[in-house]
Amino acid sequence: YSTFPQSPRWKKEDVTYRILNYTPDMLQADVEEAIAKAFHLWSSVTPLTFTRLYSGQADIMISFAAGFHGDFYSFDGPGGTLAHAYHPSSGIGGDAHFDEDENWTKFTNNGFNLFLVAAHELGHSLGLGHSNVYGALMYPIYMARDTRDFRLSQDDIDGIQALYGPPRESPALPTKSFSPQEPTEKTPAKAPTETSPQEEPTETTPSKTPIRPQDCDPHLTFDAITTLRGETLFFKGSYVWRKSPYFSDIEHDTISSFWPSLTAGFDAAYEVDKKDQVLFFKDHQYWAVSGYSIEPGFPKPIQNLGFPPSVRKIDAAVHDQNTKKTYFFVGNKYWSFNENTQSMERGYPRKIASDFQGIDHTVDAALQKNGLFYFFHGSSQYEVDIKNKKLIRTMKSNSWFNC
Amino acid sequence: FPVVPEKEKEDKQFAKKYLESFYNFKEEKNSFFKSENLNHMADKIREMQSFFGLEVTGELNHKTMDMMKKPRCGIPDIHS
Repeated sequence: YSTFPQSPRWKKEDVTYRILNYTPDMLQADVEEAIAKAFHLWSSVTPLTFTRLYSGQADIMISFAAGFHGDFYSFDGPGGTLAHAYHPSSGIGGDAHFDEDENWTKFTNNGFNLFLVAAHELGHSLGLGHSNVYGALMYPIYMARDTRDFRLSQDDIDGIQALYGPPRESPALPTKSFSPQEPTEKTPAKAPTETSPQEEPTETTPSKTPIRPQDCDPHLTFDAITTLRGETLFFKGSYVWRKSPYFSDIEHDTISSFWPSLTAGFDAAYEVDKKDQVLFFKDHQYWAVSGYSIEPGFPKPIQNLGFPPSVRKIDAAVHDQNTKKTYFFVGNKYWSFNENTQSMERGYPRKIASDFQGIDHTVDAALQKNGLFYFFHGSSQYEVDIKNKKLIRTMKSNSWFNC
Repeated sequence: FPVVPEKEKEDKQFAKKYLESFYNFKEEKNSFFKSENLNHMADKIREMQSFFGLEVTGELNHKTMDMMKKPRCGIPDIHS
């Protein structure tokens, strides 16, 4: 964590705040709830109390504005800078400004979650600077996360308690349910925000994160593989191996470093290059991304693609850039999906072995590269020329990693 | 992810603005400090890469540009 130079802080514990205006993107009640919930996050780990004022000068004045808005830091339109806030002091000190050119929401997709951004900005209003701990609330980059049971990271708590110390009496139990600090005037208690059906799944945080296998481990297997803008991404658990024509080494990443709100453990993935779109499959749902951004309206059920209800998940998928067909592999069968008509082709499913020479087992992952197909099964991969229905060779799954 | 080549000049401009906003980069307006500017900018790129745990190269590689383009808070990451 960090603080501002000379670590400015409020020299009192009862800090006041006032909401000066609202964004048209959200119900006023949802804005008020997001702000109150954000204050509650900080009051639950410090002796601070936050009281809402409805007129006059409060310590922390909260407003929405676009472009130039009267301070030296104009906003920059959609994306880029989302908001900023000033460290504790008189006048503009403590104030938090939100860029009205953004799309504010109480969900975690289709825009920026106001609670998450407000909680971050109020950290500044209380005296915290940015943290370089990935996943900390005070990390400078926005990360869409499940807000239902959001918790400060230890780094955030260490930082704010370095300024204000711990709460007076430690709550018997961590306050799970959110009860906003009583404002000066009664506002009707609000039901906790219901989650939208499109609410991103909570990040599965395995109790013990398995370590990344070695690149050249001869037993290495993959969950899913896809191309992406000329690169190739190999997925296993939460890990990504990235092979790019733009740099020689294999880059090691995690799914959350590209798509923080997607859960680990894809079943399948494929790229529709013409649409600059990659689709990820997990259990009975699928997501579409373009670069880093998840397309609105996802996840969707896989039945949307035309699978019968009996199909609860798929093993692998690969898009044939020549025929514009996508092949989905489930058990010992496969489907052919026409990307142009967005519908499953008639006469499917068919047996994999009858059309893919030499592939007489299930498929973990599939890839098309330079016109040839690669089918991965366990630690082996099979290079197939499907035009001539010929199995060319069998290799280790990680032969792409210059082992 | 890959950046379309002709965008490189644009990216450099973007990066300069980013480093001015968040890493206290100040470009010498005087042109004959050009080489000094380039070193100074490379230092600031290194500072940003180090903050985000990227490979510290001082160059605007694709990962560094990607990180700069992510939506973020408007407060600087380092304070003068």
